[in-house]
Amino acid sequence: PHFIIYLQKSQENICFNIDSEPGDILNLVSDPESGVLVNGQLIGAKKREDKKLATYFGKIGFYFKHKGLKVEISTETITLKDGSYSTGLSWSDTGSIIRKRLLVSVKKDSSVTITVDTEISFLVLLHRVWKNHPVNVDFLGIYIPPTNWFSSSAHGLIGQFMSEPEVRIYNERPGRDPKKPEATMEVKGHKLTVTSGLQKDYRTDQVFGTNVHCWFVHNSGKGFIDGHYKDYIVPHLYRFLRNP
Amino acid sequence: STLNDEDSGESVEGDDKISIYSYKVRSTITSRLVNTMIQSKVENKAKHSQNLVFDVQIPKGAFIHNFTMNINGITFTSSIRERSAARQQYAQARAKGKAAGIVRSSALDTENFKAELNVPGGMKVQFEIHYQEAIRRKLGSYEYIIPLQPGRLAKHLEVDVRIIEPQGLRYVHVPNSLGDHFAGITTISKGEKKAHVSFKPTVAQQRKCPTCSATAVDGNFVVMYDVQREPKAGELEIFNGYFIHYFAPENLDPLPKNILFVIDVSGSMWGLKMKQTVEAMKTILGDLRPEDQFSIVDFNHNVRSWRDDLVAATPSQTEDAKKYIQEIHPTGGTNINEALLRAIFILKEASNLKMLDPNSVSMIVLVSDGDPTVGELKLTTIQKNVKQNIPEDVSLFSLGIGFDVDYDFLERLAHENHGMAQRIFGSQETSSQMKKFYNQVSTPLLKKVEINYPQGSVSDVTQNSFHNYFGGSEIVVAGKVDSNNVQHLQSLITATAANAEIVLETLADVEGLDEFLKKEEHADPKFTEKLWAYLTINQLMAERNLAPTAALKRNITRSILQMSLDHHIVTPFTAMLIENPEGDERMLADSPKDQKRGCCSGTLSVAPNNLDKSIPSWAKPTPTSERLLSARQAPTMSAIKQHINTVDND
Repeated sequence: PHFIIYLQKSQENICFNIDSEPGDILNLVSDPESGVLVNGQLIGAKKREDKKLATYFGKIGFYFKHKGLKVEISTETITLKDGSYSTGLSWSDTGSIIRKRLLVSVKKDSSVTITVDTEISFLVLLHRVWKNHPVNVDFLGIYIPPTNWFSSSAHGLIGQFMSEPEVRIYNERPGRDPKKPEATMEVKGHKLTVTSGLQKDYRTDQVFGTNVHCWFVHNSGKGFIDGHYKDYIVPHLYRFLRNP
Repeated sequence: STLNDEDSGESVEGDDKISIYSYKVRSTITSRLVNTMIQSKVENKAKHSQNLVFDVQIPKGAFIHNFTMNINGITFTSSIRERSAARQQYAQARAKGKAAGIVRSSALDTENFKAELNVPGGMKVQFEIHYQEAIRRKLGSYEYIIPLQPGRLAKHLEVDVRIIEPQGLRYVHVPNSLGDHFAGITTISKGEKKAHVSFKPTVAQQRKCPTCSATAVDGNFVVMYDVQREPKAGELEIFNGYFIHYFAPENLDPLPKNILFVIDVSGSMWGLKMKQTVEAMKTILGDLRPEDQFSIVDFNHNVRSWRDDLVAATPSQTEDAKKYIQEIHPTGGTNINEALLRAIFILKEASNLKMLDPNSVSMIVLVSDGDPTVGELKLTTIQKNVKQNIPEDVSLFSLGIGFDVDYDFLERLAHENHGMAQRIFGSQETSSQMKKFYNQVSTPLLKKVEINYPQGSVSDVTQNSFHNYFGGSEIVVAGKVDSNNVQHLQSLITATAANAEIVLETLADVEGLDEFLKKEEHADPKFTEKLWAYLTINQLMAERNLAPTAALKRNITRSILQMSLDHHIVTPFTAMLIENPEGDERMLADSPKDQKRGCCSGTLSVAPNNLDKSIPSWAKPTPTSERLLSARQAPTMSAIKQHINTVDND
């Protein structure tokens, strides 16, 4: 999965990739105080390419603890769970499910919007690939708005940036690849070499996406994220981070 | 020519020298609309004149729309007229030695179309009838039943069914309903959206035994299938200016139920009926889910209940309830009014005490085999009492056992309270029929279902709000589409599921099916219009049944009559006039009214001036009746006082 973190104060996009194993569950947002949890489970491509197995988000789980509601989105179905009851739609439906002021709206074969108390919305996009493609598989993207709706103790691969860290980027210079300049970034007491690059934002164009310039942090975001990315692997889809 | 003489060698003549040359059933199913054609070519090979009979069972709810009879090249054709007009025209030119009619059959859910004529030796006749029906989804599948009783061996016997479902076929299954004798003869070929079923037994295969002359073909030929159900919002099919919306969502958690079983234990239930009812109830109670709540009210001239309040369906409680019901000894009168009011009271109490899950579904299931004989006897008063006391969100389902029960009353009671009614046999099959009926309502998946369409783009929409949606069934809404000004039709479905409110949208292209159906030679191009018409007529009939005033009833009758004439179908307000080309020989067939009393099938009568040996054995007019007996149901009981005070086990 490709991560793009938009830092409002610094007006910068910072991005990184996480290369983990199919089946691993990565914590994206963990905020026990506000009772919100977002985890993403990885799936693998059908086969390796250049000896490497690409991984994607195949399932995303939302848990709204104070409401006792879970929303599970896979590349096949969208399910709202309330205790032992569950109500589901499929990606071929257009419609919504409403429960305890949580609105799950599905747009056929395209997106799911989860709106909580009409205050915050999470967006999940479906990327459908050709069924018989030898390598690619359907996968999901998730967009979480920059908001102060979370508590200050929110964490996770994305959640930790809700309280924006101080970032300074300077000494822009030609990189090893002439088309990709490099720079130095100071964040969280670390000095990192970052590379200028382009990532895709698919919210407005789900097939081709819109180019987003960002400073790319290497080694799975090492130095930019707290700890190591493996610290964010959780045992199941609705588990909060232990102690960030 | 009517009959070609290509002979398959084997003789099929009966002792009476009557021979069926061919008996063919051709059906096409276009998106649940079934067109059935039954054709029979018969020959009187005797030297003397004889009666040739064409007797076909027509499923209740089917609409007959065409019948022809070809006698040695002379074709009798049919037309649909307003009932009394048809009678007058029939009286002007009664065909001699010929009679036709639609009569009640002993089977619960069919009627018989009979045509009979006396023909000299050597005469060949071809009968052909066409009828249509909209098949409803029950217990997860569409069951298309063809009553197949040729009555004797046929040189060419053939059943040919084609299915065309734009939604895509999930499976097609043909059970061995005619018996193991015919195992392996039926062929099925199934594509993604089409299927073809063929059944062509040879004469040898038709014989009951290798040397028998009697046919083993006597029963129902059944085709079962279901369709693909990808989007939860259902399938919106638009064609020819009409739309049909099929809604049958799956993988939803069942809603919890609050169910009251109200069981008649009067004297007439003694014996087989009670034994079968107990057997069914034991299975039904065992199938209840832990989150369901229930109780049992049993009544004869008194009203008792297993528990005076709703109880959670735990294993121990259901076991106790089974014991209770097994120990009941049917005796005494029938107090339906008090029993229903008790059941309603129990539900209301539970609701007042906040014992009901807000997302649950409340229902009453009434099982009775007779009319009230104790307490309130007037059926309309009972209906009013129930209507005034029953909460709006409670549905009432009624099961009538046998023919002694006033089924119209049970049907009104159910329809007026968001339920449905069914008549079942009072025999060995009572238990299985009760379980089958219960299974249709045992799994509520949604409640308060409403389907809406943008204003101005549709009109004449059938019922579009439904109290409950039960798993295995299907909600159908139909209407007209302004195809000239509308390119896409949107629909919005709102409903309550087990743990959430649901909103579902669909968008369909008004020309979405044109391409597919243009290539389908077998598809009925008017399938959407006919489905809309039959759905509308059935709903008008139900409304007419509940019409509070005579004026409203007259208006509804007029609408039904007009639609029946527009669509050329036999309904209780139209009749089929059959006449020869010159119009000087006529026969009449109209549908029977449901019998309040009487257990036997109706009879067909022949014009009295034909009182000679040619009167059909099953049609003896009563000696006292000098008046002309036209082809209608048996003499009704209307001459007898409407209400008889019988003691229950008379």
